[in-house]
Amino acid sequence: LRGAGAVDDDLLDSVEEVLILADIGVEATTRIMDAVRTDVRRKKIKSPGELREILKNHIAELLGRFNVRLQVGEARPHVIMVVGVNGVGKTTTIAKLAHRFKEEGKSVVLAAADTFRAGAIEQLTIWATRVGAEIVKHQAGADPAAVAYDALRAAKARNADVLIIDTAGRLHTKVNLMEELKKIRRVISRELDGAPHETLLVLDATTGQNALSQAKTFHQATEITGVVLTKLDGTAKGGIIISIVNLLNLPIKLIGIGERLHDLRDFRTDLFAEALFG
Amino acid sequence: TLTDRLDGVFRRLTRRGKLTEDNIQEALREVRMALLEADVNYKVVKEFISRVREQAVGEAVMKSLSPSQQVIKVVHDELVRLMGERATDVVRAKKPPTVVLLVGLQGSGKTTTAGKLALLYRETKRCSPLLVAADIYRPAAVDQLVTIGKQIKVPVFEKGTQHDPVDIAREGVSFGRDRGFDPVIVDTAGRLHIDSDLMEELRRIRTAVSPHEILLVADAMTGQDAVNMASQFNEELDLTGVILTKMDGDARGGAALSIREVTAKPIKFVGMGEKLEPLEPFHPERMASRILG
Ligand SMILES: Nc1nc2c(ncn2[C@@H]2O[C@H](COP(=O)(O)OP(=O)(O)OP(=O)(O)O)[C@@H](O)[C@H]2O)c(=O)[nH]1
Ligand SMILES: Nc1nc2c(ncn2[C@@H]2O[C@H](COP(=O)(O)OP(=O)(O)OP(=O)(O)O)[C@@H](O)[C@H]2O)c(=O)[nH]1
Ligand SMILES: [Mg+2]
Ligand SMILES: [Mg+2]
Repeated sequence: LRGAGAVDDDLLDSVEEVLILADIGVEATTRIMDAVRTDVRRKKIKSPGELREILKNHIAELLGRFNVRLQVGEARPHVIMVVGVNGVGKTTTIAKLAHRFKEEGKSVVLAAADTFRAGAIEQLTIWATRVGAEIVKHQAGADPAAVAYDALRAAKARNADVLIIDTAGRLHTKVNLMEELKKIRRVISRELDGAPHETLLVLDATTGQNALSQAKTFHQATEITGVVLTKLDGTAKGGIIISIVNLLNLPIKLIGIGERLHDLRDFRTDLFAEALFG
Repeated sequence: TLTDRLDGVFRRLTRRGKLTEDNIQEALREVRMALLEADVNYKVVKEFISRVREQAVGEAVMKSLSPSQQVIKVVHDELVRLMGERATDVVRAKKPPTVVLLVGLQGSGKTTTAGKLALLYRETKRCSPLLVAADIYRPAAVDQLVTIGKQIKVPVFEKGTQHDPVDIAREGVSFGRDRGFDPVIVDTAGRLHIDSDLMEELRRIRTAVSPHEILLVADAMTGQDAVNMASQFNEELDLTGVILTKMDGDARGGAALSIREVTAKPIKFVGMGEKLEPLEPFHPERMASRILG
């Protein structure tokens, strides 16, 4: 698309290939390619450079032209619940978020509500120390809702600005685990009106089409207010978010680009569209 | 389902009896879409479809199968053939200990799988596994493996987080050899295939401990990127096999075909849950049906 070649069927085929390889998915790719082919005919697009602009525009269109930032409202504490399937980067993202809030001068409490996985509480404890956040935890095997409840009580008592609740990874297909998530949510909403103010779904950029069903199911179970797309420092493009934004109306708020505390960025549609075409 | 879509195709096309170039074309378009939706890699799908087209054209439709069933049979059989053999057994070194190295991207399930693999060895071979904690980077990674070891009553060799992972791996294997443990399973830190320093670390670990098994632990829900990471890990380390994790989810698992195609290495086991239970053997026919949806 940077060359001086012709805008012919071969080029359009390789564009389709790039979209599929980016995990955009068959349906969304077909829609984008139909719109692009119409534009190419109507506007008589001659150069690959122009085609590139058309593509980026269509993608930006599907992603919603505005960027939705992570906001912290008036509530004290502002409660953020973090959910997602196993291994996507929830705990690490929470550490990065806590770090960001601390840099902004906010006080942060973390809830170690993953009481199931080996080493989960220890992992979050180390991060809490590194970022200077308080952590509320129980013993392994404790009721996650009880931990979340205690953390909220503690955050209120200390007048903390932000409470972030770490939950165990869970496959969206496990009904009992999705029920557990609903229970955590119920317990904290009873303790603080409006809580959780933010429920972030963490998705791994290396995941393929399954990310869409993850988003659908988690959204049904626990009203997602934003998505974090992690591991974009790899070679995967995370194109599935185009369908997630377009079909489910969920905003992508943040991206993870590494394993360190400062490896968190606001999602930007223009940069995302740019990265798709290398 | 794919069957419904193919039925629709063959209803529209009037020629019955033989599978011809024409009606095959449309049917294979549906198959191609199904495979892409299942996360099979674009290029792998392209080659797969052209191979299947050759096999399907001219095939007389069997009396007992509808044209769609016939196409599915050709596709399914070719998928099964590509998936490789059903897993036979765990690898045992002639001269113990068997050294197993687990590698892969961040969060794919290596540490959990190390525990499951230890259980599989112990239950099928009645041997004494040793786990080695060579991830010094992820916070509490060592604690995680130590906790897993306690839960399944398998000893864990660890040296905290202040030693070079290569030394930890080497000393862990020596320790295992001296005390008669077999296998010695080395858990490593998750890493990107494009991180040259960390890939070099894996090569150094490999040189230091001469593994009998180098297993890529890959997430069943991986998308198109599966070929990039699998081919890179394979080129750098010459894998002996692959373990697919999180197969208890509803991901179609097309990554299995992509990884198999691009590495030519066997998929040996699958992880079917978070609990510490033995790994299950890989079933090529079940994987083929799952991918086709
Ligand atoms: N390269 C890269 N690795 C990441 C990123 N985010 C998280 N990771 C790594 O992914 C792995 C899993 O991260 P966790 O934070 O433990 O993931 P999780 O979702 O909390 O996992 P579970 O609680 O087990 O479900 C770790 O090795 C992290 O360092 C990212 O943006 N880029
Ligand atoms: N449902 C399910 N979860 C799994 C499976 N295997 C591992 N997990 C979960 O996936 C998450 C990540 O597992 P880990 O073993 O920490 O992954 P890892 O590859 O060691 O992660 P890093 O060391 O950070 O690269 C944990 O929540 C595990 O419980 C599986 O087969 N099914
Ligand atoms: Mg976690
Ligand atoms: Mg690990």
